[in-house]
Amino acid sequence: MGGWAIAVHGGAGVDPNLPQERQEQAKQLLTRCLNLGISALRSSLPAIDVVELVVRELETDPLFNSGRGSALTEKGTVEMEASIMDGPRRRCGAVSGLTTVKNPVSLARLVMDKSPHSYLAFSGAEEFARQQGVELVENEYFITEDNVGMLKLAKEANKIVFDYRIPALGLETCSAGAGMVESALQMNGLPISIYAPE
Amino acid sequence: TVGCVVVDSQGRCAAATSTGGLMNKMSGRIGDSPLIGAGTYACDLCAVSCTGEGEAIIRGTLARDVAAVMEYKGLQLQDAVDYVIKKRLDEGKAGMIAVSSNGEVAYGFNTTGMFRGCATEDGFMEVGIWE
Repeated sequence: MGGWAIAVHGGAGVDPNLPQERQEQAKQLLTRCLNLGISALRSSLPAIDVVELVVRELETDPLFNSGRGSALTEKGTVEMEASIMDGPRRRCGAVSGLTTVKNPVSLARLVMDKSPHSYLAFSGAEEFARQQGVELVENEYFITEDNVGMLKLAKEANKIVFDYRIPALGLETCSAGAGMVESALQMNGLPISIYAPE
Repeated sequence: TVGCVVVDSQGRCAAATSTGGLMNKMSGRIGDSPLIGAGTYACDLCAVSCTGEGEAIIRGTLARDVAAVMEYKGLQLQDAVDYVIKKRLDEGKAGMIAVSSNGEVAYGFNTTGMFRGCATEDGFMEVGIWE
Protein backbone atom coordinates (compact mmCIF):
# COMPACT_ATOMS: atom_id res chain seq x y z
CA MET A 1 0.00 0.00 0.00
CA GLY A 2 1.30 3.49 -0.84
CA GLY A 3 1.26 6.39 1.60
CA TRP A 4 -1.14 9.28 1.74
CA ALA A 5 -1.72 11.66 -1.18
CA ILE A 6 -3.75 14.82 -1.68
CA ALA A 7 -4.78 17.10 -4.55
CA VAL A 8 -6.78 20.35 -4.60
CA HIS A 9 -8.16 22.48 -7.44
CA GLY A 10 -9.57 25.97 -7.75
CA GLY A 11 -11.27 25.63 -11.09
CA ALA A 12 -10.34 25.10 -14.74
CA GLY A 13 -10.36 27.69 -17.52
CA VAL A 14 -8.05 30.53 -16.46
CA ASP A 15 -7.90 33.96 -18.08
CA PRO A 16 -4.66 33.89 -20.09
CA ASN A 17 -4.22 37.57 -19.17
CA LEU A 18 -4.48 36.98 -15.43
CA PRO A 19 -1.88 39.31 -13.86
CA GLN A 20 1.08 37.81 -12.03
CA GLU A 21 -0.06 39.00 -8.61
CA ARG A 22 -3.41 37.24 -9.01
CA GLN A 23 -1.60 34.08 -10.06
CA GLU A 24 0.60 34.36 -6.97
CA GLN A 25 -2.47 34.84 -4.75
CA ALA A 26 -4.00 31.68 -6.22
CA LYS A 27 -0.79 29.67 -5.69
CA GLN A 28 -0.51 30.87 -2.09
CA LEU A 29 -4.09 29.79 -1.36
CA LEU A 30 -3.53 26.38 -3.00
CA THR A 31 -0.30 25.93 -1.00
CA ARG A 32 -2.05 26.91 2.26
CA CYS A 33 -4.82 24.40 1.58
CA LEU A 34 -2.35 21.64 0.70
CA ASN A 35 -0.45 22.24 3.94
CA LEU A 36 -3.70 22.21 5.90
CA GLY A 37 -4.53 18.81 4.40
CA ILE A 38 -1.01 17.45 4.85
CA SER A 39 -0.91 18.27 8.57
CA ALA A 40 -4.36 16.67 8.98
CA LEU A 41 -3.13 13.52 7.21
CA ARG A 42 0.00 13.44 9.39
CA SER A 43 -2.36 13.57 12.41
CA SER A 44 -4.08 10.47 10.95
CA LEU A 45 -7.38 12.22 10.19
CA PRO A 46 -9.44 9.99 7.85
CA ALA A 47 -9.66 11.02 4.20
CA ILE A 48 -13.33 12.05 4.42
CA ASP A 49 -12.58 14.55 7.20
CA VAL A 50 -9.57 15.95 5.32
CA VAL A 51 -11.46 16.69 2.09
CA GLU A 52 -14.21 18.45 4.06
CA LEU A 53 -11.64 20.48 6.03
CA VAL A 54 -9.78 21.60 2.88
CA VAL A 55 -12.88 22.47 0.83
CA ARG A 56 -14.23 24.53 3.75
CA GLU A 57 -11.03 26.58 3.62
CA LEU A 58 -11.47 27.08 -0.14
CA GLU A 59 -15.14 28.08 0.33
CA THR A 60 -14.25 30.64 2.98
CA ASP A 61 -11.58 32.37 0.91
CA PRO A 62 -13.21 34.61 -1.76
CA LEU A 63 -10.58 33.94 -4.41
CA PHE A 64 -12.17 30.95 -6.13
CA ASN A 65 -15.74 30.28 -7.31
CA SER A 66 -17.30 28.65 -4.24
CA GLY A 67 -18.79 29.78 -0.96
CA ARG A 68 -17.74 33.41 -0.54
CA GLY A 69 -16.72 34.57 -4.05
CA SER A 70 -19.26 32.35 -5.81
CA ALA A 71 -20.37 33.16 -9.34
CA LEU A 72 -23.65 35.09 -9.55
CA THR A 73 -26.94 34.06 -11.13
CA GLU A 74 -28.60 36.23 -13.79
CA LYS A 75 -30.43 37.91 -10.87
CA GLY A 76 -27.16 38.85 -9.16
CA THR A 77 -27.69 36.35 -6.33
CA VAL A 78 -25.64 33.32 -5.24
CA GLU A 79 -26.87 29.71 -5.49
CA MET A 80 -24.24 27.24 -4.31
CA GLU A 81 -23.87 23.47 -4.57
CA ALA A 82 -21.46 20.84 -3.26
CA SER A 83 -20.95 17.12 -2.84
CA ILE A 84 -18.76 14.76 -0.86
CA MET A 85 -18.09 11.05 -1.22
CA ASP A 86 -16.36 8.49 1.01
CA GLY A 87 -14.67 5.77 -1.03
CA PRO A 88 -14.64 2.68 1.24
CA ARG A 89 -18.42 2.24 1.34
CA ARG A 90 -19.26 4.75 -1.40
CA ARG A 91 -21.35 6.85 0.97
CA CYS A 92 -22.15 10.31 -0.43
CA GLY A 93 -23.97 13.56 0.21
CA ALA A 94 -24.86 16.50 -2.06
CA VAL A 95 -26.66 19.83 -1.88
CA SER A 96 -27.79 22.40 -4.46
CA GLY A 97 -29.47 25.79 -4.54
CA LEU A 98 -28.02 27.00 -1.22
CA THR A 99 -28.26 30.74 -0.55
CA THR A 100 -27.44 31.16 3.15
CA VAL A 101 -25.26 28.20 4.22
CA LYS A 102 -21.73 29.48 4.90
CA ASN A 103 -20.02 26.16 4.07
CA PRO A 104 -22.01 24.06 1.57
CA VAL A 105 -19.58 21.12 1.72
CA SER A 106 -20.32 20.63 5.42
CA LEU A 107 -24.04 20.50 4.74
CA ALA A 108 -23.35 17.88 2.05
CA ARG A 109 -21.45 15.92 4.72
CA LEU A 110 -24.46 16.16 7.05
CA VAL A 111 -26.75 14.92 4.27
CA MET A 112 -24.43 11.91 4.02
CA ASP A 113 -24.18 11.31 7.78
CA LYS A 114 -27.45 12.56 9.25
CA SER A 115 -30.13 12.12 6.60
CA PRO A 116 -31.65 9.05 4.90
CA HIS A 117 -30.93 10.65 1.50
CA SER A 118 -27.89 11.45 -0.64
CA TYR A 119 -29.04 14.77 -2.16
CA LEU A 120 -31.10 17.70 -0.84
CA ALA A 121 -31.74 20.92 -2.80
CA PHE A 122 -33.14 24.48 -2.48
CA SER A 123 -35.71 25.03 0.28
CA GLY A 124 -35.45 21.46 1.56
CA ALA A 125 -31.69 21.78 1.90
CA GLU A 126 -32.02 25.17 3.65
CA GLU A 127 -34.56 23.69 6.10
CA PHE A 128 -32.23 20.75 6.81
CA ALA A 129 -29.43 23.27 7.43
CA ARG A 130 -31.54 25.05 10.05
CA GLN A 131 -32.41 21.71 11.70
CA GLN A 132 -28.73 20.75 11.82
CA GLY A 133 -27.71 24.13 13.21
CA VAL A 134 -25.01 24.88 10.62
CA GLU A 135 -23.75 28.47 10.30
CA LEU A 136 -26.07 30.61 8.17
CA VAL A 137 -25.27 34.04 6.70
CA GLU A 138 -27.00 36.60 4.47
CA ASN A 139 -26.68 36.02 0.72
CA GLU A 140 -24.72 39.29 0.48
CA TYR A 141 -21.86 37.65 2.40
CA PHE A 142 -21.09 35.55 -0.69
CA ILE A 143 -21.14 38.42 -3.21
CA THR A 144 -17.84 40.11 -4.09
CA GLU A 145 -17.18 43.27 -6.12
CA ASP A 146 -15.13 41.26 -8.60
CA ASN A 147 -18.10 39.06 -9.38
CA VAL A 148 -20.55 41.95 -9.61
CA GLY A 149 -18.19 43.30 -12.30
CA MET A 150 -18.03 39.91 -14.02
CA LEU A 151 -21.82 39.66 -14.05
CA LYS A 152 -22.08 43.13 -15.59
CA LEU A 153 -19.70 41.98 -18.36
CA ALA A 154 -21.69 38.81 -18.92
CA LYS A 155 -24.95 40.73 -19.20
CA GLU A 156 -23.46 43.27 -21.62
CA ALA A 157 -22.32 40.35 -23.76
CA ASN A 158 -25.57 38.48 -23.06
CA LYS A 159 -23.49 35.37 -22.36
CA ILE A 160 -22.69 32.90 -19.66
CA VAL A 161 -19.01 33.64 -19.49
CA PHE A 162 -15.99 31.66 -18.38
CA ASP A 163 -15.54 32.08 -14.67
CA TYR A 164 -12.18 33.80 -15.13
CA ARG A 165 -10.59 35.40 -12.13
CA ILE A 166 -10.79 38.89 -13.61
CA PRO A 167 -7.63 40.98 -13.63
CA ALA A 168 -7.31 43.46 -10.77
CA LEU A 169 -7.17 46.22 -13.39
CA GLY A 170 -10.24 48.15 -14.52
CA LEU A 171 -13.20 46.30 -15.98
CA GLU A 172 -12.51 47.71 -19.45
CA THR A 173 -9.39 45.57 -19.63
CA CYS A 174 -11.05 42.36 -18.73
CA SER A 175 -13.53 42.28 -21.56
CA ALA A 176 -10.64 40.73 -23.47
CA GLY A 177 -10.03 38.41 -20.55
CA ALA A 178 -13.54 37.25 -19.85
CA GLY A 179 -13.88 34.17 -21.95
CA MET A 180 -16.63 35.10 -24.32
CA VAL A 181 -16.14 32.27 -26.72
CA GLU A 182 -17.44 33.00 -30.20
CA SER A 183 -17.37 29.50 -31.52
CA ALA A 184 -19.20 27.66 -34.27
CA LEU A 185 -18.89 24.52 -32.17
CA GLN A 186 -22.20 23.04 -31.13
CA MET A 187 -23.03 20.83 -28.14
CA ASN A 188 -26.51 19.48 -27.53
CA GLY A 189 -27.54 21.56 -30.50
CA LEU A 190 -26.50 24.79 -28.77
CA PRO A 191 -23.45 26.99 -29.34
CA ILE A 192 -20.71 25.61 -27.14
CA SER A 193 -19.93 29.10 -25.84
CA ILE A 194 -22.95 28.93 -23.53
CA TYR A 195 -21.38 25.92 -21.81
CA ALA A 196 -18.73 28.09 -20.25
CA PRO A 197 -16.62 26.33 -17.64
CA GLU A 198 -17.26 27.06 -13.98
CA THR B 1 -15.43 25.52 -8.54
CA VAL B 2 -13.09 24.06 -5.91
CA GLY B 3 -12.31 20.47 -5.01
CA CYS B 4 -10.14 18.17 -2.95
CA VAL B 5 -9.29 14.47 -3.26
CA VAL B 6 -7.41 12.52 -0.62
CA VAL B 7 -6.16 9.01 0.09
CA ASP B 8 -5.08 8.53 3.72
CA SER B 9 -2.40 6.24 5.14
CA GLN B 10 -4.92 3.39 5.38
CA GLY B 11 -5.69 3.60 1.65
CA ARG B 12 -9.15 5.15 2.12
CA CYS B 13 -10.14 7.57 -0.68
CA ALA B 14 -12.50 10.56 -0.47
CA ALA B 15 -13.55 13.46 -2.72
CA ALA B 16 -15.36 16.77 -2.23
CA THR B 17 -16.38 19.52 -4.69
CA SER B 18 -18.06 22.91 -4.11
CA THR B 19 -19.09 25.68 -6.49
CA GLY B 20 -21.14 28.78 -7.16
CA GLY B 21 -21.77 27.46 -10.69
CA LEU B 22 -21.72 29.63 -13.82
CA MET B 23 -21.64 33.42 -13.96
CA ASN B 24 -25.02 34.74 -15.21
CA LYS B 25 -26.60 31.28 -14.91
CA MET B 26 -30.35 30.82 -14.75
CA SER B 27 -31.75 30.52 -11.26
CA GLY B 28 -32.28 26.84 -10.41
CA ARG B 29 -29.50 25.61 -12.70
CA ILE B 30 -27.67 22.57 -11.32
CA GLY B 31 -24.15 21.79 -12.58
CA ASP B 32 -21.86 18.78 -12.31
CA SER B 33 -20.34 19.46 -8.88
CA PRO B 34 -23.15 18.05 -6.72
CA LEU B 35 -23.84 15.14 -9.10
CA ILE B 36 -22.18 11.97 -7.79
CA GLY B 37 -20.46 10.20 -10.69
CA ALA B 38 -20.21 13.40 -12.76
CA GLY B 39 -18.29 16.08 -10.82
CA THR B 40 -17.43 14.01 -7.75
CA TYR B 41 -16.74 10.31 -7.17
CA ALA B 42 -14.87 8.07 -4.71
CA CYS B 43 -14.67 4.30 -4.33
CA ASP B 44 -12.13 1.78 -3.04
CA LEU B 45 -9.93 2.38 -6.13
CA CYS B 46 -9.75 6.17 -6.45
CA ALA B 47 -11.29 9.57 -5.74
CA VAL B 48 -11.99 12.24 -8.40
CA SER B 49 -13.13 15.92 -8.43
CA CYS B 50 -13.94 17.71 -11.72
CA THR B 51 -14.36 21.32 -12.85
CA GLY B 52 -15.20 23.06 -16.11
CA GLU B 53 -18.20 22.94 -18.43
CA GLY B 54 -20.76 21.33 -16.14
CA GLU B 55 -23.04 20.18 -18.93
CA ALA B 56 -20.18 18.32 -20.68
CA ILE B 57 -19.00 16.74 -17.41
CA ILE B 58 -22.52 15.50 -16.66
CA ARG B 59 -22.98 14.01 -20.12
CA GLY B 60 -19.62 12.27 -19.87
CA THR B 61 -20.14 11.01 -16.27
CA LEU B 62 -16.53 12.06 -16.02
CA ALA B 63 -15.60 11.21 -12.40
CA ARG B 64 -17.11 7.74 -12.42
CA ASP B 65 -15.49 6.97 -15.78
CA VAL B 66 -12.01 7.36 -14.28
CA ALA B 67 -12.84 4.61 -11.78
CA ALA B 68 -14.52 2.55 -14.50
CA VAL B 69 -11.55 2.52 -16.88
CA MET B 70 -9.27 1.65 -13.97
CA GLU B 71 -11.59 -1.19 -12.99
CA TYR B 72 -12.49 -2.57 -16.43
CA LYS B 73 -9.54 -1.58 -18.59
CA GLY B 74 -6.92 -1.96 -15.89
CA LEU B 75 -5.50 1.54 -16.53
CA GLN B 76 -3.30 3.23 -13.96
CA LEU B 77 -4.57 6.49 -12.46
CA GLN B 78 -2.84 9.04 -14.72
CA ASP B 79 -3.63 6.98 -17.84
CA ALA B 80 -7.27 6.79 -16.73
CA VAL B 81 -7.44 10.57 -16.24
CA ASP B 82 -5.82 11.23 -19.62
CA TYR B 83 -8.13 8.72 -21.35
CA VAL B 84 -11.31 10.26 -19.90
CA ILE B 85 -10.27 13.85 -20.60
CA LYS B 86 -9.42 12.86 -24.17
CA LYS B 87 -12.31 10.49 -24.99
CA ARG B 88 -15.33 11.49 -22.89
CA LEU B 89 -15.69 15.25 -23.35
CA ASP B 90 -16.61 15.58 -27.06
CA GLU B 91 -15.86 19.29 -27.59
CA GLY B 92 -16.41 20.09 -23.92
CA LYS B 93 -13.75 21.73 -21.74
CA ALA B 94 -12.96 20.40 -18.26
CA GLY B 95 -10.27 19.53 -15.74
CA MET B 96 -9.97 17.05 -12.87
CA ILE B 97 -7.79 15.93 -9.97
CA ALA B 98 -7.59 12.34 -8.72
CA VAL B 99 -5.86 10.07 -6.20
CA SER B 100 -5.68 6.26 -6.11
CA SER B 101 -5.82 3.90 -3.13
CA ASN B 102 -2.13 3.07 -3.60
CA GLY B 103 -1.07 6.65 -2.98
CA GLU B 104 -0.81 8.03 -6.53
CA VAL B 105 -1.98 11.54 -7.46
CA ALA B 106 -2.93 12.73 -10.97
CA TYR B 107 -4.63 15.58 -12.80
CA GLY B 108 -5.62 16.48 -16.35
CA PHE B 109 -7.38 19.30 -18.19
CA ASN B 110 -8.12 20.49 -21.73
CA THR B 111 -8.86 24.09 -20.75
CA THR B 112 -6.53 27.09 -20.69
CA GLY B 113 -5.01 26.26 -17.35
CA MET B 114 -6.35 24.87 -14.08
CA PHE B 115 -5.62 26.08 -10.55
CA ARG B 116 -4.27 22.94 -8.82
CA GLY B 117 -1.93 21.62 -6.16
CA CYS B 118 -0.90 18.11 -5.16
CA ALA B 119 1.36 16.36 -2.63
CA THR B 120 2.31 12.80 -1.61
CA GLU B 121 3.74 11.27 1.54
CA ASP B 122 7.17 10.72 -0.04
CA GLY B 123 7.67 14.49 -0.18
CA PHE B 124 6.46 15.39 -3.68
CA MET B 125 4.56 18.72 -3.79
CA GLU B 126 3.48 20.82 -6.77
CA VAL B 127 1.28 23.92 -7.19
CA GLY B 128 0.47 25.11 -10.71
CA ILE B 129 -1.86 26.95 -13.06
CA TRP B 130 -0.71 26.43 -16.63
CA GLU B 131 0.29 23.31 -18.58
